[in-house]
Amino acid sequence: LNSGLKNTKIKWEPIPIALGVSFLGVWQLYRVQRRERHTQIERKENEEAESLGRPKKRERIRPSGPWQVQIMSTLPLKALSRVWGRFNELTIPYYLRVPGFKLYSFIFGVNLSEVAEPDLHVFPNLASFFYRTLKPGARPLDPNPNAVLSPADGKIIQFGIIEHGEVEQVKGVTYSLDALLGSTRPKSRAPSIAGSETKSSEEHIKSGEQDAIRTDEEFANVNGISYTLPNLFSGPESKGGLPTEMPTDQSTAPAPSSEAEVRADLALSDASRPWWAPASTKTPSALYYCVIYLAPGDYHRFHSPVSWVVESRRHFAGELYSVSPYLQRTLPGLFTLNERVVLLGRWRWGFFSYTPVGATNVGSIKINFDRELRTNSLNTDTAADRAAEEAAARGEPYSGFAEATYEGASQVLGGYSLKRGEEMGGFQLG
Amino acid sequence: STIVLVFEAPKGVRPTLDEGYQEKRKGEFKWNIKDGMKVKVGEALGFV
Repeated sequence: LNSGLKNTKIKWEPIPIALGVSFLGVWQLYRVQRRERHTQIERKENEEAESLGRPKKRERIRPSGPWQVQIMSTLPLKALSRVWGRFNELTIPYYLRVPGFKLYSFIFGVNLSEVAEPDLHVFPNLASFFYRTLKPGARPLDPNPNAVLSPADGKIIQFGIIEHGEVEQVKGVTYSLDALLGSTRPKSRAPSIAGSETKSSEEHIKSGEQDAIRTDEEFANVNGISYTLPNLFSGPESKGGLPTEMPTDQSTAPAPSSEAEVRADLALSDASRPWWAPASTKTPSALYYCVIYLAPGDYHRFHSPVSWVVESRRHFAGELYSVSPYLQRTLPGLFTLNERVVLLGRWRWGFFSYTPVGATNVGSIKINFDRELRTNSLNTDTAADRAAEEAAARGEPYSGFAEATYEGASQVLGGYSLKRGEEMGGFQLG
Repeated sequence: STIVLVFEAPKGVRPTLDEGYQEKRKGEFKWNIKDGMKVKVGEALGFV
């Protein structure tokens, strides 16, 4: 090798640019023609299906954006993600594990002293190391019971208040909450805020009940007994000792609005409100949002930020674009395109949603209390295609998601209850 | 991977004149984070 390096004559030559450019040109021409041909075939198939009264095929999402996004949209991202997952499940030879994981930790900034398992040999592959647990007490919870906790280790990308139902992705670029969470009200066993099963807001005002308009705090009515969420969480009978995190200091509570204000608010018909709109009229409230990005070296399990009840989940089998901060800046509506699991429920102050969004390298989202959920799976894609066809056959637009409601251990809450800081699930490789 | 939280929280009411100026409006949800900030599980994103 030494003599080879010393004696070999190095000759520098310019790269044949013309050849490279012409090759790229021919490739691009081939690609455009191929896409055109596919579009024609799809159009023909759809026309035939329409004439025969059969449902049309589900159309693939083609996002707009710079050339990097256009190139990415041509790649089979979900298939790549699955191959990546399989690759990372290959067993690493025993003696390569420690140096391999240490190198990974060095590159991506993993703090190995926090890992629950001190012996890295125990992890058979990168997938299991990636989904590692931490030592007890490594992540202490904020002592303030009124705090909304960080659900994961990561970087704050955006946060703020939602105005006119739009979430700001980057300055001037927004996406709608309907696109992120779904445009229809979730199917829930619990009485809906504006539902006919509960006492109407007007009736509550007339009866003069305190905080009665917050029907979202009334979770169930079993044998004529209504339970409120604060009572359930702080009561001695609460299962698992859920913490009392509801504010008890009444001086910090907002002053009640006047009846005129309440009535004016009620004048808005329920039909005209989006399903996720703040329902409270007693306590003025708003919708807040926060986006947290998990880097490859971060701990990839996620936890509950508050004590809340998950009533339903929506699985959007979308694409799996990278969610790196660069792509978040360049691809509009990225979170509405990617595969995601929207968990919908309620907390002390009303509506609460929690959406883990998958990415190319981490396409599998796991929810601990949802054994039926399968993300980044070929079956899911087929099921989504079937659902789209069935919706078309019924003459309805396809909602874009598969929905399930949670029964949970607590029948009273009408969902699955989570306490603050509780592990909910995580992201797995591929 | 990314997590998007969307939640309802009190907007707060402006204190009356006799209560004087308060930095934090009564009952308002207040963020405790900044753009690009690194957070860990259990740290407070905000307070009601």
